Amino acid sequence: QRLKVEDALSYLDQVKLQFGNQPQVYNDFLDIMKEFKSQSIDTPGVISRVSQLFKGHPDLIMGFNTFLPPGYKIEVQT
Amino acid sequence: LAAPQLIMLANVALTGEVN
Repeated sequence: QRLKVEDALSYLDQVKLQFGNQPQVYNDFLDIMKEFKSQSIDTPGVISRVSQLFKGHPDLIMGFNTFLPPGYKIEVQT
Repeated sequence: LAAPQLIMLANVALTGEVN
C-alpha cells in the first residue's frame, strides 16, 4: 500500500531510538538519503549501504523494505 | 527506476534536517 509521510516519520523515529547512543549511524543514514536525492546513488546503491548500516537490526531492515519499490528488498540475515 | 516511496522517505528525512 502507499505509505504516507506519517509512516516515514515513525520509521525515522524508530531508527533514531534504536541508535540513540550512536547518533553517527543516523547521520550516515541521512547521508545515504542525501546521495539518493542528489542521484549520486541509485536504489540498489541505497539498498547495499542501508543493509550494511543496519546489519544486525532486522526490524529496521524490514521497516526499510516497506519503502522500496516492488521487487526490491534487503535480505534479513536470520 | 521509479522509487516514489523511497523518494518520499528521503524527503521527509532531509526536511527534518532542515528544521
